Order: sequence, then C-alpha cells, then structure tokens
Amino acid sequence: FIQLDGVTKSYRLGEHVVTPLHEVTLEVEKGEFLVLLGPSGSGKSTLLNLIAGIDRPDSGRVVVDGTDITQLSRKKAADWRAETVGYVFQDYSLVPVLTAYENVEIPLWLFSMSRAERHRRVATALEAVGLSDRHGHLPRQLSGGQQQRVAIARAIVADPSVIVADEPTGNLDVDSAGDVLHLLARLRAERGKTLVMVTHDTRAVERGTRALQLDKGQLHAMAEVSR
Amino acid sequence: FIQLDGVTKSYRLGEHVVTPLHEVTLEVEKGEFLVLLGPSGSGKSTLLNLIAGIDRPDSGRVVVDGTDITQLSRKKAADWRAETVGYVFQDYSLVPVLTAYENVEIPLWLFSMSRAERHRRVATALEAVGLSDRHGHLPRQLSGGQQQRVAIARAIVADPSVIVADEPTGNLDVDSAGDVLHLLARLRAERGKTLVMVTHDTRAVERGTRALQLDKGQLHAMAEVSR
Ligand SMILES: Nc1ncnc2c1ncn2[C@@H]1O[C@H](COP(=O)(O)OP(=O)(O)OP(=O)(O)O)[C@@H](O)[C@H]1O
Ligand SMILES: Nc1ncnc2c1ncn2[C@@H]1O[C@H](COP(=O)(O)OP(=O)(O)OP(=O)(O)O)[C@@H](O)[C@H]1O
Ligand SMILES: [Mg+2]
Ligand SMILES: [Mg+2]
Repeated sequence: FIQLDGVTKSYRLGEHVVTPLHEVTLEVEKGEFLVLLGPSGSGKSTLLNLIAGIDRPDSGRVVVDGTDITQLSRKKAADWRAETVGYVFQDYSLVPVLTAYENVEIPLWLFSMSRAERHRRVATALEAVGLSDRHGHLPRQLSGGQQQRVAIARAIVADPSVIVADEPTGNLDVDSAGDVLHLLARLRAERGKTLVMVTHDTRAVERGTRALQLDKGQLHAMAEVSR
Repeated sequence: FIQLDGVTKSYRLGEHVVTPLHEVTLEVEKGEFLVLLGPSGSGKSTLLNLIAGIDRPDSGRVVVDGTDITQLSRKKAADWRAETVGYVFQDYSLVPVLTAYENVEIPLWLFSMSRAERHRRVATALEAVGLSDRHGHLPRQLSGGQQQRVAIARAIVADPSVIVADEPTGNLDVDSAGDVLHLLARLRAERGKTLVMVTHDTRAVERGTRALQLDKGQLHAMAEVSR
C-alpha cells in the first residue's frame, strides 16, 4: 500500500552534509499500524515527511495506493495529500490566529460539504480528543498537551485513509496518551486506516502491528521490542 | 527556598473562566528535585511560569531564596530571573533566526565575561547535550529532539541556581532522555541546584526527591508513584 524504493535524502549546510536516509526501502500493508523508533536526529520526521508527500527524496520513489507521489507536480501532490493523509506534526503546526475549532476545520475546506456537516465533523473530532470546551481558544491560550490534541483532531477530521503521526503523545500525561492511542487504534480497526507513527512511548509500540528502528540512515526490523 | 503562598491564577475568555491554580501553597527545599505531574491542561506550565517569575499570580506570593518576586517591578523581575533561573520551555522557545550556538549563548550576554569564557561555556553546554556537531544549524534545520536539547543547553549555560524544566524529554527517545535526566541530576548533585520538573516520564519521577500531582487547581502529595 505504501512503498519506499531506494529513497535517499540529504541536507547540506556549507561543507557539512547530513544524510538521514540512505537507500531506504520499506513496504507498508494497507491497514497496518507501523511504529517507527530511533535516536533523536536519526531521520524519523524526514521519513514521515516523504511518506506524506510533504517533502521529496533526492532519489528513489514513494508510491502510495498505486500513485507514485514523487512524480506529481507540487499542486497535484498537495491535492493528493489533502485527500489521503492526516498528519500530526511533531511541533503541531497550528495556525496561531485561528481558534482550536477553526484549526481543526481547515482540512474540510477542500471538500464540498454543507456547513452543518463540517460543524458536525469538527465537533466530533474535538470531542474525541476531549477538547469540546476549548474550541474557542487560540493556540497560545491552550496548554502544550491541548495543542497536541488539536493537531490530532485536525489530522483525523477529514477521515483520511492514511494517518501519519510524529510523536503524537510527547506532551501528554499517561491517561491522555492512552486515550489518543486508543482513539487511533479504534479508527484503524473500524475504518481500515493505515497508521504510521513515530513514538518513543512503549505502549504505542505494543499496540502496533510492526516496529522498525531507524539508525544511521537505514531501517532495521526490531527483533525484540521488550525493554 | 521556594515558597508559594495561597497562589491563585485564572484566565477569562469572554464569559468562560478557567482557574488552573486555586490557593496553591508549596514549599521547595534548596537542592530538591521536585517532580510535578498531572493531566494535560491541569495547570503545570502555569505553575512553573509563576515559580520562574515569568508570570504573576492574581493573588498570593512567590518567594525564592528570600526574595518576594511578586513584588518586583517587571524590569527587576527579568534581571532576577536572568541571574537565578534556567528555564526549559515546553515549546522550547528558540529564536528562529539564530543558530543553536547563538541560542545557547543568549543567557550569557547579561554577564560581563570574556568572549573566550562565553565560548567555553556554550561549547560545554552543547557537548553535554550531544549537539557539538549541530552548533551552526538554525532551529528549523534541527530535529524536534535536537531543538529540545538546545533548549536544555540554554537553560544550564549560565549556571543558574534554580532549573525549571517543562517536560524536557517529551520529544526524546529513551536513550537521549536518560542522558538528559542524568545530566540534570548530576548538576544538582555536584552544584547544589534546585530542580523543578514537569514530566510524565516515570524514570524522571524515580530520580526525584518528591513527586506532586496537580489536579483541579490543587497540589496533592503522591502516596505511591509506582505505576
Ligand atoms: N491565555 C490563556 N487563556 C485562557 N486559558 C488558558 C490560557 N493559558 C492557559 N489556559 C488554560 O489553562 C489551563 C492550564 O494550562 P497549562 O498550560 O498550565 O496546563 P498544563 O498542565 O501545562 O498542560 P499540559 O500537560 O497539556 O502541558 C488549560 O486548561 C488551558 O486551556
Ligand atoms: N533543513 C535541514 N538542514 C540541515 N540538516 C537538517 C535539516 N533538517 C533536518 N536536518 C538534520 O537531519 C537529521 C534528521 O532530522 P529528523 O528531524 O528527521 O530527525 P528525527 O529522527 O525526527 O529526530 P527527533 O526524534 O529528535 O525528532 C537531524 O540530524 C537534523 O539535524
Ligand atoms: Mg522528529
Ligand atoms: Mg504544559
């Protein structure tokens, strides 16, 4: 369903070159819950950005549900992403001048649906992350974990077939984190979504169908995920 | 060493009032490692901002090492904070147009020291968090966990007597998180620093001298911290 084929990505800063991904190959089945682990700075966010079509590799291909997204124009890639992918950013990337409600509503603007239907979906998403009573707050009027939960609600509101989550519970207490994992697992089970998650939360690893470790530019299967 | 006396803080948004801290009283001994836990949105960051003098309570007093910081003018409070507190923000609050090195250097500008000495301290702090080879990167050229580590380096570089850390390992893998906890615990042991940390990392709880839970505007001792 998602294939990465010999994908390489480098950054150059003056003379100093960083290559977080070197000839990476990966196959993700439809409906999988893939957990991605690895040291800080190893390239996990870089990899998620390639899967979601937010970034392009220097070489190699990224194919999702038969579409080679590395061949799409910027405009087509953006449309594809809006229809296919829900992304929870590591830094949330909320719009500072919009309320929680308006931030969650943004992905729905691209679809033709009635205002009532849009409202219903935003309200459902906010309720699913426990933030119905914070809908009118701006991001700076929310706690760190509340901002993270708004980002999660925004990622699920348009009912995307692929959810890419970059450390979605990093700022949540044990109970809120458990609720989020339960929500994502339930969406996958009920609606057949494919879930790719970067995390260092061991309980998320336990719920995954498979765990991979990124290290020195390469993906490795994890023989044993108990620590 | 740090006393909060009947501290209350509220926010009002139109007709809706949120009171994360209600008549909170707290005593922290010099050299303690206090761990603060609680649900997302409960008021932990609000409490840390009051302890660090970044914010003022609506009522009540905050006294640190004999100084009632709630009575200081804005200017004096800022000077006091620069000399006394190292703060790791939940969202890092790095300056986007400055490199990792320059971000870590900022707290040292307020002290009269030679350029060589400033350089020595910044280099030591960056090395302590494993980022010597990223000193020239801008925040957007760093991974989430690397940005978090720059924020930690900045909080320790001026050798403050109080370190306030708001979820300092939220975006770090298990090993990097362990290194950071070890670093902070070592600074406290070797240099007698007082450490107040918000976290949901159970290993940080184990290293603390005391753990408190914030819930419904009140602090509670935690009878049992094993989970
Ligand atoms: N400027 C503001 N205006 C209105 N409400 C606010 C404002 N800032 C914070 N709040 C509210 O105050 C409460 C406490 O916020 P705080 O950031 O202290 O929580 P927290 O315990 O740090 O949460 P987290 O664990 O998610 O970081 C939250 O419910 C939040 O919505
Ligand atoms: N624009 C850039 N220019 C130069 N180097 C970059 C840039 N963006 C990222 N890097 C480097 O690429 C590497 C991989 O970054 P990435 O954000 O993918 O790591 P990560 O595994 O997500 O880390 P974390 O767990 O800390 O979030 C890091 O070492 C980082 O310093
Ligand atoms: Mg990352
Ligand atoms: Mg907080």
